[in-house]
Amino acid sequence: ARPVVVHDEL
Amino acid sequence: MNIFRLTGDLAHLLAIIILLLKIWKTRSCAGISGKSQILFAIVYTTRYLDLVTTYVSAYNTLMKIFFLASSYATLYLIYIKFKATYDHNHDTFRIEFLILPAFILALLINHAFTFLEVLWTFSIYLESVAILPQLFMVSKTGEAESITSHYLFALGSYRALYILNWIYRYATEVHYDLIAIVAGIVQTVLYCDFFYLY
Repeated sequence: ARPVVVHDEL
Repeated sequence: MNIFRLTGDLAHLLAIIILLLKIWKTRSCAGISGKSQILFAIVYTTRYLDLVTTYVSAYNTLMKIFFLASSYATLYLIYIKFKATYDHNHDTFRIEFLILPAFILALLINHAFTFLEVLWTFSIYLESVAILPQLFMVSKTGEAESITSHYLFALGSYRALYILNWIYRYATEVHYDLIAIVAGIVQTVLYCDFFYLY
């Protein structure tokens, strides 16, 4: 599966 | 969230407010590089596209909206409202030489080859060099007004504090993002010679 990167920084 | 990232975001917020107030109060953008502000608007626009797809927290959403709105408001003040005071002759950095390499690098080195992720990576690379036109302009004019120096000091501190945040997160959450860290170090190093003068 495509790695879903969640960016939690501004 | 940790104290380093919070103070980093507040330093970033402060820098943006200092700049907006300076231009608004003095009704002049002399000494300010419009090109750097264009780069910052591109950085926030390409990085915060996930505003519509991912909800992290109210704080995250609010800050993203503020950064987007303030960057376009700054562009409006520089290129429209106080256009007459914009110093074309000293703001001559060729920003296409920053935008293109950052975009190509984002296509080559990223976490995932998806539209949002490549644009996010592009914004990270671009942000690390976005201040160059401003530093170039300060070096050409030979001096920076004290308020511009405060702006640059706050802006430089923000990413330096983020480096501490990344160390903290690596130590506590074993979370790290190498792309953001490397670009953040480059960004902070670029300010160092300015900090030295400061």
